[in-house]
Amino acid sequence: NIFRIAGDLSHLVSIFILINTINVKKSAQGISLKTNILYAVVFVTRYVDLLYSYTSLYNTLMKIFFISSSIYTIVMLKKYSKNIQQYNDDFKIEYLIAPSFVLGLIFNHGFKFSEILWSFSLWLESVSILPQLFMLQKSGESQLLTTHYIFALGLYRALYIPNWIYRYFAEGRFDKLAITTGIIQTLVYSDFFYVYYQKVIKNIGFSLP
Amino acid sequence: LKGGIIHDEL
Repeated sequence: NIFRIAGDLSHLVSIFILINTINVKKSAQGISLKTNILYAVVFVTRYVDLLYSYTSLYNTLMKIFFISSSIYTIVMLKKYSKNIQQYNDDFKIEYLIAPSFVLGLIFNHGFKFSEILWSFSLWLESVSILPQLFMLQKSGESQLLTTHYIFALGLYRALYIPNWIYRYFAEGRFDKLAITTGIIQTLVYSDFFYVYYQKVIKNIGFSLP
Repeated sequence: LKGGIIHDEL
């Protein structure tokens, strides 16, 4: 459906913006390495099913793309951050990883290793942007491209919400876990969405309240 | 509702 495709495309766009920004500026300035490490963890733990199940060619290619691009991003960020100190990238990610794992143990579609990892990845994804937002808030301003990247990334899960509503009516599908974490993820972004709207529409300076 | 969740989303 249109929401799902638009969501996946905005996810792809966000990754291209990010990689392009790093390559053009030849710098990791303003980009949180921690957020990108969390995304790599999210993709690797969610897509372990690549090894033993097949849904569609689209699905498989996208999964391979997300895993490989997230690892590539980390490599590039490491390469370009040698000379700069990321003063502001000091969010304690263990405070995101540990609770996500506990929530994965409590809420899952079956007490199997793969299902626990899948649930863990959803919880972790919902809060993975926090180090990046924290960094943005501390530095007070940001390159427009970086904010475009965060916007596209946030839009992707926001678009999954109408996708789930559509699938509920069209297919009778209702994945409580995905919907709950998806709503949390969108709420985490909502303040950012508002600020982005203000900045882009009214062209005012960027700051996170 | 369908029983069993298929992880066909990204």
